[in-house]
Amino acid sequence: MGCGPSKGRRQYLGNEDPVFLASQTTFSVSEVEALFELFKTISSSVIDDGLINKEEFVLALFKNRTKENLFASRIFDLFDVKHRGVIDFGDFVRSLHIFHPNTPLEDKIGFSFKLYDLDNTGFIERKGVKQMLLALLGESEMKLADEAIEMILDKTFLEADINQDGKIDMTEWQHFVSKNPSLLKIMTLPYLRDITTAFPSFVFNSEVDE
Amino acid sequence: LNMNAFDIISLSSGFDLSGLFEENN
Repeated sequence: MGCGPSKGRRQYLGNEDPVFLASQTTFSVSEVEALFELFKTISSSVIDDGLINKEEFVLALFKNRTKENLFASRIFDLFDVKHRGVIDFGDFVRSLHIFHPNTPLEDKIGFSFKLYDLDNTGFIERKGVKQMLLALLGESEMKLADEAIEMILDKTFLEADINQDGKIDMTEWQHFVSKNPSLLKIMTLPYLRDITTAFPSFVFNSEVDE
Repeated sequence: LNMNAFDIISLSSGFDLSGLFEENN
């Protein structure tokens, strides 16, 4: 529902039509407009160019532009749908849509699979999982001996890699996630349910009739 | 340690996209 004065023309946000974006996602047009307010803040935090670069993404996540985080970097790469090193508004909305509480579980499972498919081979491979484990443990306070890491990987792949070919395919991942639903916890952002409340300034800027 | 590798990755990353929404609105 448009909340502002309609001028009888469609307003484009970052060259994206909010009505079209809403039709492709779980968001309403008002919610897409609200997300544009957030996008403008993040995309202008370092360079005001209407695009989010990795530094701005990490800064928005951690309020600290120097923090190294492999997981955040991986999420950025998945948001960067066109592989240009930046996230435009369309990428931002379509990617955040995955994290909406109402988005089907299947979409969340697919995104989480890509998150762990580090080399984009179409499989979650043991070496990629170990690489993520080592990088993240190195960044955190949590310390584990290599022997313990190998044991955890053995146990994980024994359970997840049903055909024991050394890698996890999408069907095996779906099965594993269904037995370990906590893995999808990070794939839902309750904030997205109340996005128009969190960013009310769109009310004054809206020119879109829904 | 009774966690699988992916639980540890999620936990140790401290990853939470809600950071995008905090202090930005």
